[in-house]
Amino acid sequence: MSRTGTLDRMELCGSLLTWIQTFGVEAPCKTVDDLTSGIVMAQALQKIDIVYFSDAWIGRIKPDVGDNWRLKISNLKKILKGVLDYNQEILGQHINDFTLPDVNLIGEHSDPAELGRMLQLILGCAVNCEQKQEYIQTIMMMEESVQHVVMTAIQELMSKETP
Amino acid sequence: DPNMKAGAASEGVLANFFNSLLSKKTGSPG
Repeated sequence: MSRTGTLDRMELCGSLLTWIQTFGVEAPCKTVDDLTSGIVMAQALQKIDIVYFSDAWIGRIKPDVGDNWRLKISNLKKILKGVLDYNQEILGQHINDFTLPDVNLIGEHSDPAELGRMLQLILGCAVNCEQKQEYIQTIMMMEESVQHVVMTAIQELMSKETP
Repeated sequence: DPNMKAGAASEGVLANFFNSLLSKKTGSPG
């Protein structure tokens, strides 16, 4: 169990895996491995903002990457760039001093701590986007232990955001 | 029951946080 106000990165990954399942995306998302191709994250981002994360954008994410970690990393790089650009261009905020996820570790080794960081950035998009009400209310319906981790993750992000 | 009180306090913290997030003004500056 993590101390209050600090994030256990493994716990974060588990809770955010549960959270991303609430998007009901087409691609399977039951395990950490299911997320390493980036497809689930791309589909969740498209639900968050279909105008910004358009069909043209998602078309650049390769489906069916199988076990090819180079293709996974290529997808993950595009997603990370998309999330950072979205924060700056649409949400009008810059994330400073946040250790960015190492996409190589996610793609090659399915690293849950790094995947947790990636999902944390997507969580930041969800709770700040135009339809944030829908996403925040969904979080509020989740199990209390998950809500605590999500709250700490958002607080950590907010502490590193500057307009 | 102290456990029930702690549980209620925890729920209150979560509700306060997420409600404040709902009312927070966000979005592009233009």
